[in-house]
Amino acid sequence: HFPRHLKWQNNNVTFRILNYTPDLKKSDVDRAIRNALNVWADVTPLTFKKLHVGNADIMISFGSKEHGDYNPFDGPDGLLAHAYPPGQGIGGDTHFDEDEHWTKDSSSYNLFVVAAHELGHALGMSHSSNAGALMYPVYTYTTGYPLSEDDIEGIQALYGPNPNPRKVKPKPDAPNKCDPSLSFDAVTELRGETIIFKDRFYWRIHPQMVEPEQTLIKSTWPSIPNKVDAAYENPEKDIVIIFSGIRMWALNGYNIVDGYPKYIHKLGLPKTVRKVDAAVYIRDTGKTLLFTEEDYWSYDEATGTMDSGYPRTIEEDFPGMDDEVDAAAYHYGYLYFFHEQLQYEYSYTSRKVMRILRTNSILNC
Amino acid sequence: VPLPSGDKDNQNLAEKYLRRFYGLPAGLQGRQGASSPFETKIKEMQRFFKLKVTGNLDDNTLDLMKQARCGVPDIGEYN
Repeated sequence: HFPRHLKWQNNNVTFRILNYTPDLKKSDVDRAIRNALNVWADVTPLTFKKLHVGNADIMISFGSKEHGDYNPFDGPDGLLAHAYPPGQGIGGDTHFDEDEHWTKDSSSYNLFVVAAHELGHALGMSHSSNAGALMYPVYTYTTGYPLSEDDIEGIQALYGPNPNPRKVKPKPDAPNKCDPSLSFDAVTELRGETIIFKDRFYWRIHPQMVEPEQTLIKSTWPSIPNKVDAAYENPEKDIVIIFSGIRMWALNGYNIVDGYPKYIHKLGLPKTVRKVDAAVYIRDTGKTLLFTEEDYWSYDEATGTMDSGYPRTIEEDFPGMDDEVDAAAYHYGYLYFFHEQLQYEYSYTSRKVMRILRTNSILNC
Repeated sequence: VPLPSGDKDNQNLAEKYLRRFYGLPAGLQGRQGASSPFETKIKEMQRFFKLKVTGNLDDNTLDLMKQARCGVPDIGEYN
């Protein structure tokens, strides 16, 4: 909240759109603003009435550089918009930088996403340091219902819950890297960095960076799903394969390779396989191991075919390991298997588990 | 010794960012030594974004400062 927990004293708030961006149809702007207000109305007793003349609580406008409030915008990118906390006069007013390109899709910058954030300010919400919250200060494109538990808790502390709540499914807050029960969805290398997927987020670990950087998957790869099951890098081809459900995507750096997504069965997996739990490329053999439930397959990257004699069981070939795997990585002759909150360091040469660590020890916890 | 131009640009970007979002007092920031207002504000921003709190303008911190964002400050009153 803002200091003194500023809020509207009357739950029936009025708004007015003073002008429109040429980037979108007028009806698209109207819809984006209405949908953004509905996000907050869904979880509070607030109602929003649109005025077409005179003074409204929330006056919405597009302007560039110095636009009349001594808080100038800065041209394309950088500052996207701002809004004032509830109050008389400029209080509640919401301004969008006309020097941005406003869109209604995942290309920058999605007007609905920014408006939902800014109107949060106009209702009394300040910034959240939770990377999964709508009120996080940095722009991140998201799909689906934009409020996280953190946002809902904050707005209901000001106005209370909606007496007739519409069923909404808030986004989980960002996973805490040092939660002792943390488990991973997927791990892969990417050009010397380690990428760890968990829920809608990924951590990026760079050898020179002490702290892993947490980011929303969608803000880097808008077209891959919010949930990654497995991932591996084939450094020889400079590609990373991302698995989600029965589909897989190929990334070249941060770009999606044309022709993807493809079905995982293209690799030679039987149709009965509906999900890959973990995947890892073994540089020394040129094979990619694909784990699903208690079995695994070996895929020959050079010939692009599945090796014969598979599937084999994980328990049979990796003694000492758990019988299922959440994620897997390979470094200098060691396989790292992640299962729930434990990480098994498995020596590929001596064929045994050398160490068992906490999963999040890789995140400097 | 005058900062190399790249560092100077980053320094200016950082000062502008901290002034706007963390209330760094206006005016030339003197020495960047221990507990200078600049360093104090850098730490405040690193704490907010859960970065490693170093007080230095390191890559992680600079990366974040360059990302598109909302114009409302991250701390305190917005008038």
